[in-house]
Amino acid sequence: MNIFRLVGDLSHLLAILLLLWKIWKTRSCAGVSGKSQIMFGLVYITRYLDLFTNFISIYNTTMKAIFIAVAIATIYLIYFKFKATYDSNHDTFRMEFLIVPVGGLAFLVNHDFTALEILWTFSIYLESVAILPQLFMISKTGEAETITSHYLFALGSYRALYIVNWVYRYYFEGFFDLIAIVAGCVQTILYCDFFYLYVTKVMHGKKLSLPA
Amino acid sequence: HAHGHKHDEL
Repeated sequence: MNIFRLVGDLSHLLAILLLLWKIWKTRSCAGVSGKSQIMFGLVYITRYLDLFTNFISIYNTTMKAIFIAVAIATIYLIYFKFKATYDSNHDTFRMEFLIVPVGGLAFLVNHDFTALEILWTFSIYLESVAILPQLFMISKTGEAETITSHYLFALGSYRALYIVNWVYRYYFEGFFDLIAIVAGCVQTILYCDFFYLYVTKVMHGKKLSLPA
Repeated sequence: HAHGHKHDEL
């Protein structure tokens, strides 16, 4: 565990708690893509199946359990409790366009041809693109609420910090996982445009809106 | 990578 990974994990935790808190507090999930949240739920569930087979640390187990629980709670709020506020007209990204190719790729490119390993690989690939429905929704409506922007910024920061973590681990531990690194870089690149808008708008107290 | 690839990151 190095500082970059720790801060990255905390940023990840902050992001998902922030989104859950926003939905709960405002009693509304307007502007939030339920599809991105379903895919993140799928990511955590398929990746953390090793909770049952592989103990790493109390920290690791606790974080995994929290991620799964928060993801399920968020999906529940969007699709059940506050369903009336869910903006499904703008959440039109087709999940199968991501899940099917990503599933195929996980079968073809993985470290080990076992069920658990393929599911882990699937979750890594899926996480790299799971935010697309959310970004697509923002590009459709042309704006995002400020808390949603903070959520995306915290989530993107987690990804960027993980890259620094991998550089650190490569140099100091000789460790690298090419699948995680390539997928992680793809994922981080997807946030770049958003980061730019966040820094130029949200940090200056403006709402995030896209140029017409 | 050997069998039982260990994933210690989140």
